[in-house]
Amino acid sequence: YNFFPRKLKWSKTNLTYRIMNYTSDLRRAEVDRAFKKAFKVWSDVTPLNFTRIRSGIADIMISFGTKEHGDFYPFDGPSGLLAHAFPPGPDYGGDAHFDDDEAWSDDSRGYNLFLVAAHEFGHSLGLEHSRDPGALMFPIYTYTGKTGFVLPDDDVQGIQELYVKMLQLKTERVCTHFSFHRSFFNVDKSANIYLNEIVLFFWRLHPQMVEAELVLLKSFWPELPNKIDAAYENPIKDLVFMFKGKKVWALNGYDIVEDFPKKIYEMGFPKEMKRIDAAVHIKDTGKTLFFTGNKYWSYDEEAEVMEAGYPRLIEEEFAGIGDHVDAVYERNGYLYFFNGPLQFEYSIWSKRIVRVLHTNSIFWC
Amino acid sequence: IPVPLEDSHEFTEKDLQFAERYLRNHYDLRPNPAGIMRKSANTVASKLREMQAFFGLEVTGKLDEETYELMQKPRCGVPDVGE
Repeated sequence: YNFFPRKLKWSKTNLTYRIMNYTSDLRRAEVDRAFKKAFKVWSDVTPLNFTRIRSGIADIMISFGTKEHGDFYPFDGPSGLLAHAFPPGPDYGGDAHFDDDEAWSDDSRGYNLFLVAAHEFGHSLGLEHSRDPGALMFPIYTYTGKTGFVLPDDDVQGIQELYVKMLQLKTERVCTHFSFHRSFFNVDKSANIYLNEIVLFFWRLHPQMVEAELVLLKSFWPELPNKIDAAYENPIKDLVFMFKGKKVWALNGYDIVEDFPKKIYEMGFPKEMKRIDAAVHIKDTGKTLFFTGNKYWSYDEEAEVMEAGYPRLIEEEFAGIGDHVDAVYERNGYLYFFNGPLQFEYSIWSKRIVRVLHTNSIFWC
Repeated sequence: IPVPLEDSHEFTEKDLQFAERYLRNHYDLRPNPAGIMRKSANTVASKLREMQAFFGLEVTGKLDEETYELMQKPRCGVPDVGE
């Protein structure tokens, strides 16, 4: 992947776009959908958000034109030059132009508008052409089939160097910032994964790594939703379970286990349960605790059933940690409950809180 | 138009104009200070080498059939080198 000179990028993550006119090759709705899908290619792997506006000046102004169309970079009639876009910046910056002498389509005929738009928006965000013939940002048009476009890794690495590393810097700032404003930082899901390392979405801590590594879910598990509610690891089954809303995924490393996602009520939760706030597996008992609202459940992993006598009130069993849990993980016989800016270290053995820590002390801030 | 040519291939004047326009659009080929029409051959050769390197072609600095074919493929209008 390559960047424009001076590594031009947007200094904000919320960007707007406006469709100025349409090609006659496709219905308006098809054009709208192609552009929306093309922006999603990039928002799926970065913190970027794209909002369409229908009047005024947008960051990314999209238009169809032929030959000389007002920017002194004329198109050349059918085929040859298909489209072009400008790197991030004011005025023309970010704008994308499509040659209306081309035959635009939403399939393999002529040129697929979604594919060309996804490429051009890569330029609008700061990527130049890649030398990798398999990359979306390779300059020559290739039709990659109608179903399930997955952004090639070269493009993911390029755009994340622009917009995720930036977030990484912010993370460091969060740590320093946190040291002055304690309430700034909270964690809403964590999981013990791969025994020695703890994964906080989106940070990854490994005993051998000094820095917390910022990772996007999508770069590990593209099929997972952008954000999840809770996660835990079952070391016996060597699987990680992730929860979003009423769904649960089982992961074996980078792979999603067959037949997943499933519905959480298939694990024995009431059908009306909408989400899980936090989950933690306790190796010594073989039980997994699930926290939702002010209650918690206990799940017997061996029997694969919800234990009788649950749910119970969190306050009854874990007095002092508050009436809800953002995230929780287990380590060396202690449960670490996250609740806003605080972390409660709870001894499973003596059944009481032994320490109260600041949430991002986990990052040694 | 001084486009260094592979001996074996017959290019028409139109082909050469197309190749020169391609290099101007995508590899920032500029008119030679010596004059509008006269472009020093080594400027064009160096741009051809840049393009051949970018696409993983054999880097000869000469317009050959493979290089010309690639120039004709539909593509994005943004230059391949920083501008």
